[in-house]
Amino acid sequence: VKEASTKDEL
Amino acid sequence: MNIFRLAGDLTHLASVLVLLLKIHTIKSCAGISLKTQELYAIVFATRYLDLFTTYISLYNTLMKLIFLGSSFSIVWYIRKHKIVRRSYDKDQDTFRHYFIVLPCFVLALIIHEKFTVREVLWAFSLYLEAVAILPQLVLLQRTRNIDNLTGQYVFLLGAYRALYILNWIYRYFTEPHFVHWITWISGLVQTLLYADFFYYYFQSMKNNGKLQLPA
Repeated sequence: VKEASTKDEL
Repeated sequence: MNIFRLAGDLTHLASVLVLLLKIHTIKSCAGISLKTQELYAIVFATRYLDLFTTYISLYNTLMKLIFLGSSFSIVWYIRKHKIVRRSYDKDQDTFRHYFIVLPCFVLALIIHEKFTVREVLWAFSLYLEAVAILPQLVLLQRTRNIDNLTGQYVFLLGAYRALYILNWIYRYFTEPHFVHWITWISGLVQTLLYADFFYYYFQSMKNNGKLQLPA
């Protein structure tokens, strides 16, 4: 499963 | 996207727009630390590098453009605008912010998720954001009482990061593998830095006097 990252945050 | 994160982003957006509006309308930047604004410009520049390479969502791209645009235009206003720059108190805003930038960069070289340019700069931007408010807090201590727009600016910034912590807690419980110590620790440190400001801010709201910070 794709690692949920905080990179999609601002 | 959850409500905490959306509220956090909107609060963050409000903080920069309040500041930009203040500077633009009253043509003054009294009480605002240029150093903090420059640090925020660096934070956004180093974190939003991926703006042109990876597309996450329209919302994400739009907000990044607004944050980049507003932080750089605030720096431009204070440095270059012929009227605004006169109200900049440079001999009070003396926090040597290179003492902040270098340790953050060294720390990013040591602690990061992957040793690539983008990841190291991303970690650097998180550490830098955590401490970027310091010159502004030092300036507030020096100038003692502050006009409430600056107080609102710092308050909104603190609220944005506090909401993000709720967002990370929410995501931790709802998304698998959502463990990101770098983001969490730097976000927590940043919020703690605001804690004492919040204390005095609420005190002044209670006795609705001018916000007086202790010496």
